[in-house]
Parts: sequence; C-alpha cells; structure tokens
Amino acid sequence: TLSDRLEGVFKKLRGQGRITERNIEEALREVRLALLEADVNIAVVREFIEHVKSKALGQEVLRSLTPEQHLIKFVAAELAVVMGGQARELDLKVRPPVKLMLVGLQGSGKTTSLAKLARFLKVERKRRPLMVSTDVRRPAAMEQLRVLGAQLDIPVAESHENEDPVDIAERAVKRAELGGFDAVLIDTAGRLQIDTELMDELARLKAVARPHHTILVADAMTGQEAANVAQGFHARLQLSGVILTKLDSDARGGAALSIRSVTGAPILFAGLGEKLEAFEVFHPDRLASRILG
Amino acid sequence: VLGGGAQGKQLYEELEEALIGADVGVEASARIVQAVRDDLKNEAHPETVRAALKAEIERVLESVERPAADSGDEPLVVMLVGVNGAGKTTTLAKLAARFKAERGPVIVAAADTFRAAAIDQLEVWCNRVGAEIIKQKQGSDPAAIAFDAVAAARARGIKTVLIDTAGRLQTKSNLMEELKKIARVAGRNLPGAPHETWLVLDATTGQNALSQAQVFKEAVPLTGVILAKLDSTAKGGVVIAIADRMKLPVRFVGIGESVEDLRPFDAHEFVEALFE
Ligand SMILES: Nc1nc2c(ncn2[C@@H]2O[C@H](COP(=O)(O)OP(=O)(O)OP(=O)(O)O)[C@@H](O)[C@H]2O)c(=O)[nH]1
Ligand SMILES: Nc1nc2c(ncn2[C@@H]2O[C@H](COP(=O)(O)OP(=O)(O)OP(=O)(O)O)[C@@H](O)[C@H]2O)c(=O)[nH]1
Ligand SMILES: [Mg+2]
Ligand SMILES: [Mg+2]
Repeated sequence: TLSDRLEGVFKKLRGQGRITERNIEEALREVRLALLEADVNIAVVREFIEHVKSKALGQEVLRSLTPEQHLIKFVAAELAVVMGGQARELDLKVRPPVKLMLVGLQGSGKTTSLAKLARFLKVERKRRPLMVSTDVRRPAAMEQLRVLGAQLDIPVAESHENEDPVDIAERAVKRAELGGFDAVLIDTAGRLQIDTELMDELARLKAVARPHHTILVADAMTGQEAANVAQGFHARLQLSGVILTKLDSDARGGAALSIRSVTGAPILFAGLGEKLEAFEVFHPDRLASRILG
Repeated sequence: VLGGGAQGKQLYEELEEALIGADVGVEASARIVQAVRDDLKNEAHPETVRAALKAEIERVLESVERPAADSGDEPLVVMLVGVNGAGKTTTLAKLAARFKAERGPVIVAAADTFRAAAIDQLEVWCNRVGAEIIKQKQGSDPAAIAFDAVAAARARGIKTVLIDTAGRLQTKSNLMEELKKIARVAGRNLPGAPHETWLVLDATTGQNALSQAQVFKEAVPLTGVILAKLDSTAKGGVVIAIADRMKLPVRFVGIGESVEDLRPFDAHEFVEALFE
C-alpha cells in the first residue's frame, strides 16, 4: 500500500538525518507512482503533485512523528477537494420537466445508468420520469431500454431505429411537457469523442432538446485516455455532471480524478453493480482513499 | 551520441512517460525502458533508442503468438469472455462473419441469459451475418445453451461454434464460477471444448486489464485476448504486460462498430501506433 511505501521512504529519510523539504520530493514520488498505478492521467498527476507541493505541506509533515500518515491524510484530503469536496446534489430545481441527457463512450454503462437514475428519481426524489432512447445504431438498444422500463414500471417514450435521434428526443420532450412527467431522461448511442459526425449529432441533439443536465457516463476502469475523452465531450457539450460506473470492480478509479480535473464537472453518482438498485450518490472522499491504494 | 548524461536520461524518461500515457503501466514501462537501456549501454542516438524500444515491445508481443487450436474433425469451439461492456457480443458478430467466410456455417450460442435484450442484440447480429443462433429465454442456464450449441454443431457437421457470455467483473466469484461451469459443460459434450477462450478487453481500460486477465485465466483456460475499440484514442498498452506476464497473445483487434471492423493482430502495426 502507499502507506507502507511512504513509511519506507520516511524511515530511510530519518536515517539520513533530519527530514528536509527536498526529501519530501522522494515521498511525493511515491504518491506519483500510486496515482499512475491507479490510472490517473500522467499530465493530471503532474499537475496534482505540483499543487500538493505548492501547498507548503513540508512544514507540518516535517514536524510530525508519523510523517507518512500525515502526508497520506493530507494528500487524500487534497484529492477529495479536487474531486469536488462533499457529495453534490443533482440540481432538480428547474421548471419541470427537468431534462437530462446521458453521453459517453461505447459500453460505458449509459443505458443501464439511465434506468438507474430514473429509478432514483422515482423512488428517492418522488419524481415521474419518462425515459427515451435515441440510440438508432446499436442492435436492440431501444429494446434494452424498454425492458428496463418494464422492470421499473417507468414509461419509455416511443422511438424507432429509422428515425433521426433529434426527432425522437423532441417528441419525448413534448410528450413529457403535455403528459405530466416532471423529468425526461435521454439515452444516446455510445461514440468516440474524436468522431466528428457523431459529436455533431450530439451537439444538434443538445441544441434541440435543451437538457438541463448533460451527463458524461464513464467507466471507472478507464485508463489514461479518460482525460482526453472527458475533454472532448466537455468541449463540445459543456458537461454538467458525471456518472462513474462499474465501481463494484477493483479498478482503483483514477479516471475520476482525470475527468474531474479536466472538466470541473462534479461526479454525481456511482454505479455499483448490474442491478438497477446498485446506484448511489457519489462520495469524493471514499474514492480518494481508493485511488491512493 | 547521448551517453549517460542529462540528455540521455531525459530521453529515457520521455519514452517511459510516453509508454505510461499509452496504458503500458508504470512497472512494465520502467522494465522495458531499462532493458533497452542495459542493452544499448547508454550509448545511442535518440533514433536508435526509439527503434530499440519498438523492437523490444514487438519481441514481447510476438514471442507469445501461436496458431489457433486445431479441433480436428470436431467443431472448433470458441468462447468469448470479459467484463461488462467490453465488446464481446459485437466482436462475436465480427468473428462469426469471418469464420463463416473461412470455414463455412457458424453456430452461435446465446449464453448471456441475464442482461436486458442481450439475446435480442445477438439475434440481430446473427441475422445480419447469416449465422445460426442457439438460444433459450432470458434467465435460463447458460451452460445448457453452450452444451446444446456444441451438440447441434456436431450433429450437423458445422465447423465453428461461438459462445457469447454475459459480461462479468472478475471480482464476482459466483459469476466466475458460472463461467467455469459453462466451459466445463461445453467440454462435457466435446472434450477439449472450448478450444479457444478469448478475453475481450476494452482498449480504453487501464491497469485493471491485467487483473482481469489474471482472474479470468484462473477460472477458464484463456488462450488469447481480443483488443476491442482500438479505433478510440486509447493505445491498449495493457496487452504488453499481459503478454509478458501471462504469455497471452492478442488474437484480433476491433476497430469499429461494423461487422468488418476486425483485424488479426499485427504486433508491428500496434507498436508503431503506440508511439504516434
Ligand atoms: N458491474 C457493473 N456493470 C455495469 C454497471 N453499469 C453498467 N453495467 C453493465 O455494463 C454493460 C454495458 O452497459 P450499457 O448500459 O449497455 O452501456 P452503454 O453505455 O449504454 O453501451 P452503448 O449504448 O453500447 O454505448 C452492461 O452489461 C451493464 O449491465 C455497474 O455499475 N456495474
Ligand atoms: N468504437 C468501437 N466500438 C465498439 C467496438 N466493439 C464494440 N463496440 C461497441 O461497444 C458497445 C458494447 O459492445 P457489446 O458488444 O454490447 O459489449 P459486451 O461486452 O457484449 O457487453 P455486455 O454483454 O453488456 O457485457 C457497443 O456500442 C458496440 O458497438 C470497437 O471495436 N470499436
Ligand atoms: Mg446504450
Ligand atoms: Mg454482450
């Protein structure tokens, strides 16, 4: 663990005489390694280590009897702050229906998370959500959402694979506005952030449907590219939040720090399993200690 | 000439960072760079160093390549496994099209009986590529479907069986047990089956891929990896450590969502792309 490695570093440093500011560098090198092993993007790691160093932590650590513990607590606290401090509320205080659009890479967990979020809104926030799939590409994507809607007894708006995704979304929003739904959740097809045509489609979808929330659904086990992917979606769409899925894996989840660091968007929810109940409000401090390992 | 001075050190550091940025991993990147450094004894032009590094990675990847299993007169049974959303079902469709062209009719076992519309999804693909699907309703025993598919292929002289399985995290021991059972039961019908079991890895996955390979290999006899979504900006560097530590070859790479977006793995091409 990082704790053991830092202990080793400080033992060696004490053996060399008093601990100085300069040999905190060695301790921070261990932190850097831990973050890289946790899949945090290398440029994000560089920035974070600089940030930690500049907070003049040397002083307090030097005076501590257990500097490795002090450093870890400090770094974990800094990580939690960078990741958004406390758990963030999804802002639903808009004139209904609140509209949410989920976007992200192929297979990240959008369709499942959309159903989970709809269930959360219904059960935990007493809303009447309407779900809609604009995925005209993936075989049986619309059927997948229909099956989930049936499991949850949550309505799914009409959609056909030969339609324009924008028309599908527009019709669903209209139905929500007329039919007493106070939330519309829009599922989109997975796509690469470098696919110009599909990113244009998403931008058009956003311009017409005008969602209050554009949420990136990202897989917690994503590696170095999490930073570029998030950056790509954010630049085109202005993300308002993130859902991190598959946190029930043993992936360290460094992607969360990369995503948060490059977009500033809050991580709102964590996907913790394949069942629709496996969904909770995201806690930055918990993930911070998991990332450090 | 670099020598061991600051300039040389900086080049090696930059190369190590490039590898880390490609998801090769901290430990594997350091090891590879050190191996090249020892070999060149700190006396080389940047171009020579870069070429040596590429050659070393290529060597690691090629050293574990081996031909696919030969099932003799029996059908070749291939099972696809991997974590949720990695690209198994889509990859299976691509493989079905390829095997059909190379070996004749293909039977597909729809052994993901859990996820919403999983069977529907596979059925659309089978219709598109002209492969026959063996399925039962959602919730039925995946091992039974695998068994039926192998039995059907043997009864009708069909040369290829492809088994789709549900996505599962390697941390879920009950799901890993289920996977063991699917493989075991397939082998009960045809000893030696599944002859090939390929782990489908999402190229955007980070270091967890290594743990996936390790734990899946404990459950079933993995014989290779398929790297899907390599058309993304991710480089898939995780396969290097997987090759080095687990001796698992990359069989194919997925480079898109259409049925033709599958290539046999080419180590040289892969390494070139790693440094782009
Ligand atoms: N273990 C686990 N599996 C999850 C989680 N969220 C989603 N999944 C699974 O991940 C797989 C992919 O989920 P989907 O919802 O189909 O992903 P998607 O982003 O909609 O995929 P595309 O539409 O093809 O881009 C499915 O097997 C889901 O059951 C999670 O939090 N934990
Ligand atoms: N860009 C790209 N997308 C891919 C590739 N392979 C699969 N996909 C997409 O990834 C998503 C998930 O693919 P699936 O085949 O459903 O993945 P899976 O592993 O079967 O998922 P589960 O059964 O839910 O675990 C789909 O949107 C696919 O179109 C690829 O090589 N490139
Ligand atoms: Mg989907
Ligand atoms: Mg599948």
